[in-house]
Amino acid sequence: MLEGKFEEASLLKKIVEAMKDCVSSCNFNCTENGISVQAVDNSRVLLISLLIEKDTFEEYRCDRNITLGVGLGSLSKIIGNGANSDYLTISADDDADKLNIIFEDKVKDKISEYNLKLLDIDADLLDVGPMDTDATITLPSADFAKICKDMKVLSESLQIIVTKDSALFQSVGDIGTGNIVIRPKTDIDHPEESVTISLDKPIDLSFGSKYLSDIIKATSLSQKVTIKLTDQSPGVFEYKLPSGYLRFYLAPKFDE
Amino acid sequence: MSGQQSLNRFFSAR
Repeated sequence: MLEGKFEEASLLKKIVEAMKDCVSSCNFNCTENGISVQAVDNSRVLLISLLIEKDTFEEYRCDRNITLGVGLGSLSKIIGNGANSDYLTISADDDADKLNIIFEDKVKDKISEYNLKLLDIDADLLDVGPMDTDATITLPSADFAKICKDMKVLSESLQIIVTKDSALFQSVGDIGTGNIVIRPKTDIDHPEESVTISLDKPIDLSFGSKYLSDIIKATSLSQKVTIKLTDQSPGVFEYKLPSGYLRFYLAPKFDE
Repeated sequence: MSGQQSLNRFFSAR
């Protein structure tokens, strides 16, 4: 038996919205420690790794490990029926073929209950393992989203060049070029506005704008995003949850 | 010109 109660339905809504355009369905792996997902997009360029730790939930129990195959579009439709501020409880019996979803309005005496049919998904997992990191940038997630959107008007690729004291985002396209430079900044009054850059080795990587557009759909999950970059390796884009994370691993482009 | 790499190049199947 799995049962997890979210204080607010909005959290699961945001998680599903951030994932559903990249992968259509995935397995939710439920253990006593929480719920995790690993899923790769069809083109095998972008990998999503989600961890919702037990502490994220108002109440959580999982007596036995269960894997729930979920169609994210369908889940999104059902979750969309609840108000953001509702309590949201998901539950499933062991060997269940459906996921039970209950919304409780905190003010009105109203409870809405739905069942989502589960899918049998043949998971095709990748061993991500611990990765070395040459450069780490932390910046406001909204700023990163704007950079990606702004640069996308110019090119299908976004080049990220990190040096000791700056990160340069650059796009070169048919209509012209664009550059955005950000530098470390400590904002004591508004720590969420701070920018940090730590560097072991300079970085020059290019990523597909299309995939970055998918990644920034997670912006509402966290005020900050942490970008971990390593030469000739996938970039890691991490949005922290209250307890856990949503991470994207994006394969870089290469020069032909 | 640049091409897109696959994650399979970096991560092995589990």
